[in-house]
Amino acid sequence: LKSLTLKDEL
Amino acid sequence: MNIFRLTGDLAHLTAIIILLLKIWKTRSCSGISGKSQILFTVVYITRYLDLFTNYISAYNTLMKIIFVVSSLATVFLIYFKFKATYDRNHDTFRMEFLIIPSIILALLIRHEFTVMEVLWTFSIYLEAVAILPQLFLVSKTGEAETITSHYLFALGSYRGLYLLNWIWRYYFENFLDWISIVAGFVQTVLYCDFFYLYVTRVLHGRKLRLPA
Repeated sequence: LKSLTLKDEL
Repeated sequence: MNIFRLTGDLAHLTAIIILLLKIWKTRSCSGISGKSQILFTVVYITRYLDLFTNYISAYNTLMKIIFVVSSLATVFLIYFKFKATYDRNHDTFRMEFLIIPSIILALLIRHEFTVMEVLWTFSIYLEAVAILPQLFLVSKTGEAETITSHYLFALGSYRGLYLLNWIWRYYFENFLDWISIVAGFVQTVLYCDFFYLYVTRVLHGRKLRLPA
């Protein structure tokens, strides 16, 4: 499971 | 990008535009909490520091810039241009009650202990509760203008739509971020009482007046 560390959201 | 995230972002953008237009057209910020607007500005600035370090897309960059600039403009209108109309006496919620716990929680519960990551986490926690001064102001005066109700509805819908987006991303992209999900859930729950009044009163053409 990947974490949302990309921070591609607003 | 999925439909929930896009509509969430558009709801967020709509809320910001409604608020700016309301203040600009009526030349008044009465009924609006300057403190909530300061908190949102702090949220955007601390979250979008990655504008300087990380490029994601033109859409992402543009939206981040719009959120930072429009929130600064809103704060300027409330505290400078139309400050005579600001409901200072009713906007008495203490911002430090929200900022300090958010800082402490971000230091304790975050993915990595780096400046950028702690600030990002702080912004997520602070955003969850940043509307409280505004809801407090509405409950103190006992009513809200219809346009302010539309603003609150659009702003509240945005994180609710993001919750659906996170469910989508979990199933289709295998993404999961408990910090965003729990904070986003808390944020949406805070609006529930307001959503109920909005649907039962404002959508039936009445003004939002709190039950005695």
